[in-house]
This record gives sequence, C-alpha cells and structure tokens, in this order.
Amino acid sequence: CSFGGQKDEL
Amino acid sequence: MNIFRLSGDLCHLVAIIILFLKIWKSKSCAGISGKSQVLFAVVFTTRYLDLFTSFISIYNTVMKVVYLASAYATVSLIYLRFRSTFDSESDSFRVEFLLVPVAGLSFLENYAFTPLELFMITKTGEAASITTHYLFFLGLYRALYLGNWLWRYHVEEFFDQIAVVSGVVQTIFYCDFFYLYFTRVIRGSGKMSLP
Repeated sequence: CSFGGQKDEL
Repeated sequence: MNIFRLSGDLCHLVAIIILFLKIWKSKSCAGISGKSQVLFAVVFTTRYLDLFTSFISIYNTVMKVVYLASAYATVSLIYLRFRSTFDSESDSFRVEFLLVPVAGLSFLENYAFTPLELFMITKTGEAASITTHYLFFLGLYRALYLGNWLWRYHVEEFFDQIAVVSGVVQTIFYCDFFYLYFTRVIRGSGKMSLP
C-alpha cells in the first residue's frame, strides 16, 4: 500500500 | 526532500566513489564481490527505467544517471580492466541463493540487496579497511533512508510499504557489519577480521 504522495526516492 | 534523504543519497554516492577510487588507484579489485556490483547494475537498470517514462526532478534524473553510469563503470573495471586481479573463487556466493528469496519477495517487494562483500567477510574472514568504509557508507545510506521514511510519514503523511519493507530488510543485513565496523575498524586494527 502506498499513500500520501509521490515515491520519488532514488 | 529532507535532510535524511539528501544525506542518504550523498552517502550512497560517497560509497560508490570510494569503491571506484579504491579499484582505480590500487588497480586491483581484490576483496570486492564482482557479482554484487553486477547485481547493483541490474537493480539500477530495472528500477530506473522510469527515467524514460516519468520526469520527477532534475535532482532525481541526474542522480539516477550518475548511479547507473558509476555502477556500469565499476563492473567494467572489475570484469574488464582489472580482470586479472579479480579473485572469483572467493566471490563464491551463489547468486541464486539471493535471487530466489528476492524473487519470492518480489511479489510483495520491489527489491532487496546486500553487497556481498558482507558475505565475503564471513567467508574470507576479513576485508580490507577501504572496503569496510565502502560498506559503512552504503549501510549509512540505508539507515538514513529509514529516517527519511519516518520524516515523510510524520511530516508529509507519505508512506510506501514496498520501499519501506525492502529498505528495512536491507538495513537489517548491515547490523552485524556495523557492530564489527565500530568495534574493529574504528577502535581496533583498522582492518576488519572476524574473531
């Protein structure tokens, strides 16, 4: 699950 | 972007540079696990395909390109330029022992890798001090990312289970290394060798 914004990690 | 992530990415960059310079200056890749560097190049390639599909930021794009280029440059140093110094018999971990659990996890997670120099330390019983610094910065990068996810959860209410679970799995692998690093390399003989 993923929430709250963009997964913009490297 | 937060201080944990920025310092984490910079530690990752420092680790990559330490490894590259170690091989380049010493003209030898003894004690380095070529397979793990190949696995890193594979990981960066598969994960950073989004370079072509989505633009996030200049920083994001530049860092991904730098990681990709340095991963392939390191692999080419090991397997091409300084091939004669690569002791493949000590780089003996079985890739399938790693890929099978990772493939299993891939239904839950995207990836989880540990530099197999850790494995070689357990196998050969020692690692050159520069290699331990490389692993230290790699481990520090992972640990700082945990801070990044805590920060993003509390400040931005952001959470990404895939990234957090695979990141925690990776970081756990470094715990015993950190213990050895701080008790032997920092306090002790400057070279890490198992008791």
